[in-house]
Amino acid sequence: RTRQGDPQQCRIQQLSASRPSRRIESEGGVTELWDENEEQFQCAGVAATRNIIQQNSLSLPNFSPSPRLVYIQQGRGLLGISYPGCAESYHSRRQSTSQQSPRERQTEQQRGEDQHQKVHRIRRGDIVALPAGAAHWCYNDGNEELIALSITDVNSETNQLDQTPRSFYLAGGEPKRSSTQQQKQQYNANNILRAFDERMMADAFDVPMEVVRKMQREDERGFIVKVEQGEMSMIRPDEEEDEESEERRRGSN
Amino acid sequence: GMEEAYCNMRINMYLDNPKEADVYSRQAGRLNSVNMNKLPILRYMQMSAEKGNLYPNAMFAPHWSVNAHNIFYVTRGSAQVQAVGSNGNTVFNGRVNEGDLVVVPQYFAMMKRADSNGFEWVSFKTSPLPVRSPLVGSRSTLKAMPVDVLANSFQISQKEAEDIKYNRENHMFLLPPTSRS
Repeated sequence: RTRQGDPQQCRIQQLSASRPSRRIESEGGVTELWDENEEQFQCAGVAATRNIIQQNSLSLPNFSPSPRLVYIQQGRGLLGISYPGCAESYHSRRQSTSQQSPRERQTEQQRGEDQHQKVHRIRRGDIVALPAGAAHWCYNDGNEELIALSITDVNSETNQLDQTPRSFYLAGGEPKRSSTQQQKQQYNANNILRAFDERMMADAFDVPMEVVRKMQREDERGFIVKVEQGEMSMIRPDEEEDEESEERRRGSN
Repeated sequence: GMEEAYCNMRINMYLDNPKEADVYSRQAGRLNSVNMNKLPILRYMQMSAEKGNLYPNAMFAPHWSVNAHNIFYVTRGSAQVQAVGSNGNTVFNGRVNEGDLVVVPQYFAMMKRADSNGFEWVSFKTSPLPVRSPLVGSRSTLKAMPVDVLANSFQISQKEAEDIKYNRENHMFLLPPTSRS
């Protein structure tokens, strides 16, 4: 398949440097978007976004129908990616405590818990590849803002929708400050779980309706949220071990 | 040689054999798919198909198709179907019956629940090797996320986040009815 761009879009008389034209403020950071209708973006079939994630904040899980390359301009964080069709977690029996009732112990023993999670350390200068359809989240556990510039190839052959840049979010919601209809149209993103019937969702997840109501409630925090109750815990190798293996790789080249 | 191979390629495959189901659940139903690995001519056509069979009140887990549009045609029974677009709006919410055809674009999330008489359908997909990403079940997107990420994303407790991750961990795509349903 060839790239689907309209050749008419590339009759550009003059190129120009551009800056973001829109700004979506969330509880834990800002999303800045370049105007995808600019001739140069239309010609190249790409969209540009800059995410600024504050300290101890989480960019909520989302995926895009087009592949995306991200450059970490500043800061450090943890990135989780779920590739469709790939098993990500392994399970082990949970240790039961003597304070639990036998029934609780039985329930706990029947359920697994993650022994491993695929979480990547990202830091300033990294380029990160996010394949089309891979759901990802990013947590800023550093001591400064994490700034990430993304270029999305909306013209990619993996995208069978139109060339409008889209993000499908699995949580969060339109921030209150940017909830005008115009901005909604401009930032093509929303929480897809909220539109499902709560009874069907409760049956699908096999959880009480109350939990589904919480998942679907109006969330004005936006798409980047502050993490509550201190830092998030993750299962991942020690940083030192990470850096040592990186050093070893460099040394053996 | 290429032309000869193409000309002699097998063009048909029986799609409704329970013994050859790709996904089978004793309580929920089965899925039979035909992709370019089973029927190589589909590589040239860039298409594939799937036959689904849901038992009464069973569900097809909420999921989205990663690399294909999905056009499904109801061959027997009826079901409640919901589909959600990228803007978070419900783009389809209704009952489908035998003879109905629905187009679900790539990345639009969808779930189905069979009515009391069960539900059968055949899907046509615009990829020779379609991939779907489920929200619920053993290989679901949410199950792959740490409990803390879910708890903070949905503002729920750790226990509730664990329930979301694990309550359906023994199922893949096809979900048996719960006591509620």
